Amino acid sequence: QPDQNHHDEL
Amino acid sequence: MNLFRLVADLMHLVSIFILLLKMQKTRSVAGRCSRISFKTQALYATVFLTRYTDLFANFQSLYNTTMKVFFIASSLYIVFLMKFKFKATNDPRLDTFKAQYVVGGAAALALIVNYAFTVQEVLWTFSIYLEAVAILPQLFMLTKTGEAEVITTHYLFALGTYRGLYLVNWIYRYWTEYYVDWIVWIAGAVQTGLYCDFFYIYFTKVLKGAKFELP
Repeated sequence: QPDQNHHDEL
Repeated sequence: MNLFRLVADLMHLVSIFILLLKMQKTRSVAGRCSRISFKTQALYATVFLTRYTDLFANFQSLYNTTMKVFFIASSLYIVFLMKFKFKATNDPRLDTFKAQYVVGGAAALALIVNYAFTVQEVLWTFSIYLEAVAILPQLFMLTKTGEAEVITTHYLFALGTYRGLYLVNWIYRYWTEYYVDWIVWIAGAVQTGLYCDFFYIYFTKVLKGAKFELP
């Protein structure tokens, strides 16, 4: 599971 | 950022510009059906509005923020154009996909399968699931009319390429930075899969100068 700052993609 | 993702994002931009170009062109052909699904465009606007709730809270890069602002603004602008300015060219009789079901389905799934049960995370997850199926009203419309104008097929091709390149980007990121994101991957694979039939006809007909017609 990705960390909380995983939304780096658009 | 890698080349696959950059080109994917640029293809996404291209698709939006193709759409705007088509809408400008459609306006000059009075009374002609635009063959662009309003429902798909409204779903995309919903996708961007629910995904980028972190626009002001989470700064990644100037590129990231600029793109987010552009996607939100352009999707709202397109919805505005279709709803008000070019209303006469939009034919709801062809746009009959039941969008409320996919919105409901994406919302229910986002509440059950997510990384964290917070408002922002659930909204983000909802946007991922909704984007996966947002093209369905457009593809459904295409099936109904059985044919498409060349510019519409270019729009769909640009969107499909953007999705396909994201798949390559995830494979690349997995090997180079151990990047894993199951929710995005599965939704993205489903989304790209929806374009398979379209791609087949696009490559076998449109690129050879033939009209886009369903068999």
